[in-house]
Amino acid sequence: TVGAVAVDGLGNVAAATSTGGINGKMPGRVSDTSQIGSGSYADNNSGAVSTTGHGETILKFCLAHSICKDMENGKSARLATKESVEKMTRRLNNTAGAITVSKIGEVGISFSSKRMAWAYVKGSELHFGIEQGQHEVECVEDE
Amino acid sequence: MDPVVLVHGGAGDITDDRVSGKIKGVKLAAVEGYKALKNGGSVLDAVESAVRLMEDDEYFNAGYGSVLNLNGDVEMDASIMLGSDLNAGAISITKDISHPISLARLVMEKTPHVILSAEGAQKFAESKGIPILEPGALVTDFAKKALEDYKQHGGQLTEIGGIIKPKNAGEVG
Repeated sequence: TVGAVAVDGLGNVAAATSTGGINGKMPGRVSDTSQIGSGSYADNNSGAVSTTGHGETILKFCLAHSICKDMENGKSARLATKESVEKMTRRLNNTAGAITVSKIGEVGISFSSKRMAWAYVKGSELHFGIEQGQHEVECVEDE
Repeated sequence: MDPVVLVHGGAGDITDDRVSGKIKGVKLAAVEGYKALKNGGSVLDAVESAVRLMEDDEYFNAGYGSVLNLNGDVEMDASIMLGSDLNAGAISITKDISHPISLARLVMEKTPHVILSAEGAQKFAESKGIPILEPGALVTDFAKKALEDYKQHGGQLTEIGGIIKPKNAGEVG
């Protein structure tokens, strides 16, 4: 699965997610990625989320919507993402990851899986990582 | 406020030999999305262009490089959503198109629905002039090998009424 979230200078947000599904799935299996509120969710009142991981688990937990509601109730993008991913993994024993931007430009990145590749650009900095706790920064090359 | 474009390239037990390709791909995608914003595009343009770039990259489980179902076919899902009016579009179980995320955006912008699936999504894609690829065009050697490994070690999910819980080798999501 791949996904992207964005917020512009005025606080408008959007989310997008695309996947080939899960390896060895039954023909006709629909994933969480196509379900609004599980694979993607975006609301200018809170932020935008894209998720990835064990699809059936994300679907049952409505992970993207859960993170947006936590932000609407005042949590930061970082905390809302981390707590929802952990709560879902605890409850359903399968792993996943999520990326979040809030309407005020905060970033949330969390995954209970072994690895999740992520990257973001803010100003002139390019941030990226793939291991738990990894966070590297480079300058974005000028055009 | 500074705009932000954040991307992910999938979560799971990604093997060591795929780490550098994934990091390279997500960095390119984040920069691509940010460029779209900087050049006056909307947040929708930004997320669509970032995802399209990763759909073309065989290091990612989307578009070219998608994992396979039990028949060895690629069947793809995608969704897109805009925060200002909660408008959304999605497709599921679609085959033989390069950019499922762009089809999802067309569903949002050109139909009264949110999700189109399978044959209906396929027909809609054709009606909008999206090129339909030759069957198998999106299948990579890596995906074929992952499916073979799964069949040998993962058990068969096609049993009706008795679902065997296999350990899914490789990446999920």
